[in-house]
Amino acid sequence: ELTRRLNSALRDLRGRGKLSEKIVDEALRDVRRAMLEADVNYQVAKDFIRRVREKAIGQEVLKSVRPAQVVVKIVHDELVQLLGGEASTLDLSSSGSTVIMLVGLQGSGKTTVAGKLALHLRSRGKKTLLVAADVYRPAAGDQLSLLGEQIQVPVYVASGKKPVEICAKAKERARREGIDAVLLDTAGRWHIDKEMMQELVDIRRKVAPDEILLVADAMTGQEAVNLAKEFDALLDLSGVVLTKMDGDARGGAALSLRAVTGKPIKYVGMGEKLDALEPFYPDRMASRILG
Amino acid sequence: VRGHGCLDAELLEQMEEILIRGDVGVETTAKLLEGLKEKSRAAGQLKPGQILAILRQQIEEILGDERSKESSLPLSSTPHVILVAGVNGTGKTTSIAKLAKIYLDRGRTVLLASCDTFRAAANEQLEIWARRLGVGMVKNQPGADPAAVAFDALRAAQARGIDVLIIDTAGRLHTKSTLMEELKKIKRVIGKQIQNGPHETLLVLDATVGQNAISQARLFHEALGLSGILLAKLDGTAKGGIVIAIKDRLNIPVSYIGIGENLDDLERFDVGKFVGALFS
Ligand SMILES: Nc1nc2c(ncn2[C@@H]2O[C@H](COP(=O)(O)OP(=O)(O)OP(=O)(O)O)[C@@H](O)[C@H]2O)c(=O)[nH]1
Ligand SMILES: Nc1nc2c(ncn2[C@@H]2O[C@H](COP(=O)(O)OP(=O)(O)OP(=O)(O)O)[C@@H](O)[C@H]2O)c(=O)[nH]1
Ligand SMILES: [Mg+2]
Ligand SMILES: [Mg+2]
Repeated sequence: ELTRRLNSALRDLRGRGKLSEKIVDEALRDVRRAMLEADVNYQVAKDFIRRVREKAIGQEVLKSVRPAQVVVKIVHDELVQLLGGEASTLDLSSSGSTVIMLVGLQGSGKTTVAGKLALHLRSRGKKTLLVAADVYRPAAGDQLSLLGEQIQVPVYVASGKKPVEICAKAKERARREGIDAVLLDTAGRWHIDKEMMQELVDIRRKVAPDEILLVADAMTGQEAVNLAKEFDALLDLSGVVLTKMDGDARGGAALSLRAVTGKPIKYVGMGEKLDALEPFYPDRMASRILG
Repeated sequence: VRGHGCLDAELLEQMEEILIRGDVGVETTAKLLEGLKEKSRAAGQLKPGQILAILRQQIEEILGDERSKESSLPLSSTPHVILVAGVNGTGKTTSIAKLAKIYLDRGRTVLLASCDTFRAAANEQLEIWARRLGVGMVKNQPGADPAAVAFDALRAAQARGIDVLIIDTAGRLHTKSTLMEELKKIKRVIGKQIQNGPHETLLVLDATVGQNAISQARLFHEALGLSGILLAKLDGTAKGGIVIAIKDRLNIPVSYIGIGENLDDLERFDVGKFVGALFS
């Protein structure tokens, strides 16, 4: 789609061996528009375009190739490099129980991701424990308990206790019972809610999770940058899970999250069922963002 | 962004950034800036304060809607049926509880119906809200046909002479045709049982969602015919500017805004306040 649009935009600009500034700027105007339409953050898109511009100007254009194709290839490759990096797996290397904490905004899909990760781990032979650390949302404990039942993973629910204590007690129980992986499902919250963010900081200090994953909706708009910055600054995230990727959101938030935190996107949610968890593929994401 | 007459390029770029970062989107932003350039052409000299005023006025013109000037709680028949739909996790169940409270505060009787037969503990979640509100709730058997539950709830509301019936549905992606068909069936069943039912069909949008909200609005509107949007989670940092594009292209007004997780956190949409917040 982008290549087609660029081909028509650059139709009359035949590159003579090298990409001129004029051709590159013309092409990048369309690329920038595509990225903003895909929800890439305004500033992130600006920085990205500037980097690509430097790489593109002066690039060789073979006789058989159109200038648009060269620009799109440079953009696509740069996007893949930015999105990619380390492998998308959980760090299960710690001896004893691996504690994985899930955080994010309201309704982003944390509880469902907890269930998905639990199923994923249990099917790899890991003794897993789900922990209901959301004491605010009506029936949050019931929701997680039902998910645990569906996949035969025990769920730790302690009504009346505070989240920090719940997580601490769960970790103790995990150590006693030789549990391999503990998944802490926390309540959705704003990155600007000082009290609720402090609660996450307290859990982290008390329990020292091996992984802190930001669960973010693939359709998040421009604010992806601010929420990522804040969660990462306070918690030093180990990775991101992008949910609801089975929809038609272009997912530019992925680039924003990655650009702002530098942390890897480890998994994507591809549906409501607990088996709908897939590894993150940077090249597929790049094509999706560019449309 | 090129400069234009008395509008210098830097100022236009600042305006563009504010609008894009408010999730207004590329196309609508371009349209607003184009309108600004035309007005500046006509006016000759424009001060920066005037530029902001022109943009605000353009947006208010798009968002303004006679329908929202009607009595804020139209009750056309007994019961007044409100069908609530939307993508996963946008805030439907919570918003329904808040909406019920608004009606209760005005002395109306309310019945809630949980037609989410899929999500784990969906019944339990709505039940807790119903208990807090002191209203009845029709629950479902997980896996049951949501249209059958809606039908039962409507019959119950009619039998008891309830003023307002609010129907909660499962979250679903607009791209899943079988799930959209399920919604259409719920609507058909209601329409057969009561004239003009459902009297309101609200799409709950998450204010933190970007351009995909347009696709959501379009497909839910095609399937159900929306009477309005409930823009939830506007108490964060997202501006929800996407509703401008939705109103401009689909003529669907915003009816309510959700500004928190508690029962009192729902307000009727105020265009002036919304546009003010967009530029703050
Ligand atoms: N289609 C689709 N739906 C998803 C996906 N992940 C989660 N959901 C749905 O999104 C909705 C919200 O999921 P939850 O797991 O309750 O979200 P949460 O972040 O725990 O919500 P809070 O605890 O209230 O903040 C539910 O309807 C889920 O079924 C996904 O990958 N695809
Ligand atoms: N801050 C804030 N949170 C909200 C608002 N509305 C809903 N929420 C939260 O968003 C999360 C999801 O709300 P639900 O009411 O379960 O959303 P839903 O659309 O019914 O979700 P599904 O049924 O899974 O599709 C919960 O944690 C709510 O407390 C709002 O206006 N502001
Ligand atoms: Mg949850
Ligand atoms: Mg719900």
